[in-house]
Amino acid sequence: KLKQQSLLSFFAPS
Amino acid sequence: MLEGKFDEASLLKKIIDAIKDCVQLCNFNCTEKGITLQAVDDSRVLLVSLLIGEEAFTDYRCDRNITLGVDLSSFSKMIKCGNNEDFLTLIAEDSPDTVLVVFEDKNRERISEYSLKLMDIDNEFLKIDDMDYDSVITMPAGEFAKIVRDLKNLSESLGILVTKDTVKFLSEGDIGSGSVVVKPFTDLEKPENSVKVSLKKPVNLTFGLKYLSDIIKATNLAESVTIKIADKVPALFEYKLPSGYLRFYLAPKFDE
Repeated sequence: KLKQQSLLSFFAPS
Repeated sequence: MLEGKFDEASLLKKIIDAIKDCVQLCNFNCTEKGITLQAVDDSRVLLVSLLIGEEAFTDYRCDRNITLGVDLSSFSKMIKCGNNEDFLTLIAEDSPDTVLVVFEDKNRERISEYSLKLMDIDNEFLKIDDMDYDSVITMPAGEFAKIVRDLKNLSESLGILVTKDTVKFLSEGDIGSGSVVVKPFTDLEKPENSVKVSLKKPVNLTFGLKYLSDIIKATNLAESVTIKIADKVPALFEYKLPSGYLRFYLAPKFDE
């Protein structure tokens, strides 16, 4: 089953 | 002070319509170069990045950087009060509590003004690095929208497979499956109908159709959409504005 990823895993808060 | 005049209210109407269903509270950052906005949806899967360049306005001035914290559902209601062809001017003081929206009928017979109360919005801002994408697809925005609408009937997920010279959109659900294959194509008479595919590496990615359905609300903004994808990173969907862009970054679905 595929899991929806979060943008936070790729882009750091600044 | 900010004073930005659009030749036609329709441009701002389309922009707000394209983003108001996925993000609600947004800061519009106004600088001398134009207006930018970045916002993430509540589930942090879809990010909206907007640039309305100063060239998109017939008149534009912004002496100091100004932030307008806007509730898009309220803003949308006000913007709808103007006709598409009206001039639309946004006016705000340097530290504004409100933004003024002025519509002018082109025949100068009617001027309407609306004042929107602004909010302090504590947005989380994500730093987006330039990425190397494995594949870049440019296709008619309407064609992409139709694929998303059609395949959404079958499943919650859309697979995008890019191999040499072919893009395959695929969805599989309980009632069955469907796919649409798009190949590069050049329409010399109507270049906006062309499909371009550049490929460094084959790509096979899956995205939530719920989010893609939000993205295609931008369809009216541009003739074509550019989709940039790479394995296991967020995809970029870009609609070009007369000056600037509306971009969506969408996190994919994959196995851990």
